[in-house]
Amino acid sequence: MPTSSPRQENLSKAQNYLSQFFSEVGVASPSSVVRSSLDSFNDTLKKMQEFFGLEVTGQLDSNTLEVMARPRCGFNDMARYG
Amino acid sequence: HFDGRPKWNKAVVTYRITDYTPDMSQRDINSTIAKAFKLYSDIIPLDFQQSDSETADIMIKFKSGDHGDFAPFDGQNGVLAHAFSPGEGNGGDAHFDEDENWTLTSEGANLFLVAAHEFGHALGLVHSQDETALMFPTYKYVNTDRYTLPDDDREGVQALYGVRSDILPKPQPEATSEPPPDRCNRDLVFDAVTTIGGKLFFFKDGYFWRKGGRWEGITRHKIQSVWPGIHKVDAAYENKNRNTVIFFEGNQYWQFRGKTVLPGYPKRLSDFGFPSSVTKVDAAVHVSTISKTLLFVNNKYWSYNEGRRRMDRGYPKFIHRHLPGVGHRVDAAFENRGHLYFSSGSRQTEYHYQRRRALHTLMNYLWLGC
Repeated sequence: MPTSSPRQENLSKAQNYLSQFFSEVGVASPSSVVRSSLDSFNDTLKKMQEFFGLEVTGQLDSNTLEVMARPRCGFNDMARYG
Repeated sequence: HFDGRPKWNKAVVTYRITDYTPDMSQRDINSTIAKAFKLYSDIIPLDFQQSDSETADIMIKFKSGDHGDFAPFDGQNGVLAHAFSPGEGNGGDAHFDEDENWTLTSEGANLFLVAAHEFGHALGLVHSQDETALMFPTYKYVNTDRYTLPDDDREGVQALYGVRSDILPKPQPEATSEPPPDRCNRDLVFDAVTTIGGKLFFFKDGYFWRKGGRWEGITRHKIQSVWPGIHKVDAAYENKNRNTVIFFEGNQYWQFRGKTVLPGYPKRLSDFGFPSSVTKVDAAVHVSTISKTLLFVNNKYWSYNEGRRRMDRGYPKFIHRHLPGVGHRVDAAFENRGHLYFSSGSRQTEYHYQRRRALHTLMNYLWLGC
């Protein structure tokens, strides 16, 4: 099997991170062009960047990756559970 | 806050720790969890009580991987812990990832900081966007000594539960911004006194006076300006053989060489050999002739063998019985030119240790050129 590139790995990790902490239904793959019930990768990434006070680029830049790599609480950042 | 602002509608919330981590002793885990809850009970009218009952409100456990709540942990780093908002069943429960290295220091994951964060969720707080808040989602170690809830968290939890009516006004951030003590006050009581490199250091509140040789005079300094991390010195002594000075503050102690703290400090008083009931040392003095250090706590004292690095057997002893003439309590003690000085209140006793005899009584302030 071919190994995935670092960029693909980052995108995959970011998708998992956003699904876990910034979405209640899950986040679509960044390369997805099919309409789905999942949240859009780019829009959710922007939410995440805004939450952490990062520059809101919608791009997976190094600052964003650094925040995603920090140890953290498992609670959803956007959740408003009743 | 969570939608609907769920909170505990009772005055006493119970908690139970069902699974401990082997990374720390159960005693340390219990006291750290209690300390984390106390951050909140200090400022809101809610008390927390540890319980062995199955029906405790907040159930706490250390587990790795899948642990039955559909939110499996992910191994070391990544997610450290999670907790549920107030409510029945899982409500309020806090889970800690057993795969983390749980500590009381800056290494690994500091249990006090993570637990305090999770209990914020258990009380009804969601994540904060304020990077200085405890409820910010990512972990960052900060000094836990005298830690109080940051403003954002305090305001959040008080908005839910109200303000505890019997709390004192919030202490000023700069504790040493109070006016410095008057060295010539006849009622001056020392917190601690020690020699360092042939000079005498007198500690009072956040300050110390340094008394050098005959021509050097007396200078006053903030403790923090020389020994960062030390706010107030309860007791201190110099170990000339190791060229170090040991400071006691609260239930911790530090060992410094010059201005540099030695690796591994601060440590807990229990690491020094005190029983867990001792939470503060009143005074300490190294008796150079016998290479032992006397440590005073309330009306008793211990003897520490510096050579063997452990407490001597047969201690503690009553001060008034085994050091006749000293009194019942010692606030500060030091050795100077072969004599010991035991200070209690504004007075002190010059003492001949081998003969167990008081030689003179004098006032504290007389040491400070008054």
